[in-house]
Amino acid sequence: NSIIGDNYRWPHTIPYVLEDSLDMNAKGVILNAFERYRLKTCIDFKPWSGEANYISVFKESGCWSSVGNRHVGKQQLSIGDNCDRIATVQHEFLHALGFWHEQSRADRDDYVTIVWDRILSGREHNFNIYDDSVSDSLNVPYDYTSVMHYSKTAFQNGTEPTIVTRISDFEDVIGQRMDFSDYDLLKLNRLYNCSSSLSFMDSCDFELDNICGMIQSSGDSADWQRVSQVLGGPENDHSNMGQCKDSGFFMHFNTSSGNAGATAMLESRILYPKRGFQCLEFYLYNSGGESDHVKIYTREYTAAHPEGVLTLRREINEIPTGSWQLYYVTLQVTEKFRVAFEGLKGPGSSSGGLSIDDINLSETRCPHHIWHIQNFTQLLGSQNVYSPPFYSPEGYAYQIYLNLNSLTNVGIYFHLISGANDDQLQWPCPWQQATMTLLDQNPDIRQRMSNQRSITTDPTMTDDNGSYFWDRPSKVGVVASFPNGTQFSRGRGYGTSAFITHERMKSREFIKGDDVYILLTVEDISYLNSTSNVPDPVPTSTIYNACSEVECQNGGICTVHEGRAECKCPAGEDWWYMGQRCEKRGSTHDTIVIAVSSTVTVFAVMLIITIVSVYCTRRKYRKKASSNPALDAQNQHAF
Amino acid sequence: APGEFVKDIDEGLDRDIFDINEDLGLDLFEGDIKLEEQGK
Repeated sequence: NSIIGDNYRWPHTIPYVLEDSLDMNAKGVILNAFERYRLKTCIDFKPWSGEANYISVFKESGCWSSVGNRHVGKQQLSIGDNCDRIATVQHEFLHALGFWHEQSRADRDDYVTIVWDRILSGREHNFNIYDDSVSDSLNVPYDYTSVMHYSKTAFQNGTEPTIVTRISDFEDVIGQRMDFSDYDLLKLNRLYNCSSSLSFMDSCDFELDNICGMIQSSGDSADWQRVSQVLGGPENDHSNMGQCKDSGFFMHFNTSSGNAGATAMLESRILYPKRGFQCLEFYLYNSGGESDHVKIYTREYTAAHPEGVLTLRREINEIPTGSWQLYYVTLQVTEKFRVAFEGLKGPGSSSGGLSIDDINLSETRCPHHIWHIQNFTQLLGSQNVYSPPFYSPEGYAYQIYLNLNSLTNVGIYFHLISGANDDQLQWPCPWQQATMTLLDQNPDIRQRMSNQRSITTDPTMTDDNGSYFWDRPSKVGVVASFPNGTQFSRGRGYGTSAFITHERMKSREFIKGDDVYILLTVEDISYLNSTSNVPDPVPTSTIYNACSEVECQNGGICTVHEGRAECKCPAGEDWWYMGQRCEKRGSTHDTIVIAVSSTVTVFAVMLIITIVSVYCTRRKYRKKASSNPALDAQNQHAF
Repeated sequence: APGEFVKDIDEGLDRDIFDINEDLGLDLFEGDIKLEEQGK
């Protein structure tokens, strides 16, 4: 289901423009979608700087795109009203990258049945198939979970599904709009020959004996042990929750013995940052003393300090006992480095220790806050819940409301609430984008399909009664109280009743160990307010970058020389690449072969010339001799 | 009640890309694919 033809491909880094017509929220959502591409594929995006072809994302009616790179210069992609959902943006950009819808692949009828008489009249063409002369499924099986698959109700003329999956279990799976599926990524990475991604760094669930190349530090008093259960807890790892026999490992620092102050440090392998900012995520389980704690370090290696400089990044105290807890640590490292996890035994008794599992490191931004909801199953379908209060980096206090008691869908809403900084803040609250993510707790960040919605506070938005929607909560809100009885004002909620269906909520690893995590980020996006503020250099012909159209092969580096793109080809001890795009490979072995063969050739040619000349000379003298016999006798004597 | 003190962006509907385009009267190829070429 990718369009066949190299001419439809984009460079790996796609130039883009976010046009002023876009809603503010849409701009923020598009930039978040780009981060998902950077984490899970080798596709990157860069502000347009004069390249011949680029994608112009603008707001027109609806959500649509062309398929593939059309080489038309400004290729438009529309993110209109209600299209500002991250998976919708991912879907439209997959079209631009060269993909059609999943159910239009040539072998579609092996997997789903189209019910033609339930399709809106005149819309039947939307269910056409591409045959495999124009569409390539890239040797990937049919993908019911594709973000590119129609839902079962697409173009229905009534209430019955237009698509029926041959395997009934997938009936409600098709049409997911959460994130890339594993097969989406497999196809995209195959089509664009991806072998790495810009922002993924490491993921470790400790299932392999090599524990992802992590090492035990010297100089500590104990080691972390790779185990699959601990008597004092946890009984199971976090990766599989004990579901898999003979697997399910994690690292454990036993504090039930030894003295207070005992330490164990576990270091990652050396990692090489590209962006200079990182987010470290991991799960901890404390079955030791309440004062047992963990310190997170980085050990940075520089020319000046080849042995590495250890820097404390975070100290995690008061780790709740008895269950796996999720933690995030923001890093800002620019040199090659290791991450180190130091367990420390505190005073007091311990019947277990500290355990760590499911580490993920990526060059992305950490969420600002985590809302950890325990015993979730009993809440779903019965109660509505409010999050604890959180503060945004700008100082706005806010709360999240989860509507769990509707029959089919989970709703999620963002509320501004009265807070300690209200007198110093701007009201109505200007252009704060709140991103609410239901975390898919797959141990590997690359395989997650988390569900995400973003909303943005538009200071000009008014409520039905004419007041400003995002005005100060004490002015436009209602009085509420926290569980401890403290009163506060809560502004009106803004969000969606259709965040996720109950069925999808119970799928994947959204609920794991009966825990659910909602990740929260509220950031100021006022800088996106007009193109002049978006980091897009104004395109002028003088800054045209010739290299943007050139792709040097085999690690060649493109440079611009006298306005023309040239590839500087890599070379090694006895090999080198050559040719305009470094497409040819040379080596000293070749040179030797050429030298020897040319020497032999020269020798052969000379030999032939010699033989021929001797032969001619002899023939010439023989003729002379035969034409003058007397001369021949006298000469005989003379020699 | 809490449930009433909110504004629902989706007005209770879980609308997909194609529903949104259909409601706008767009008859795009496969619901969201623009076929004709766009100029420079």
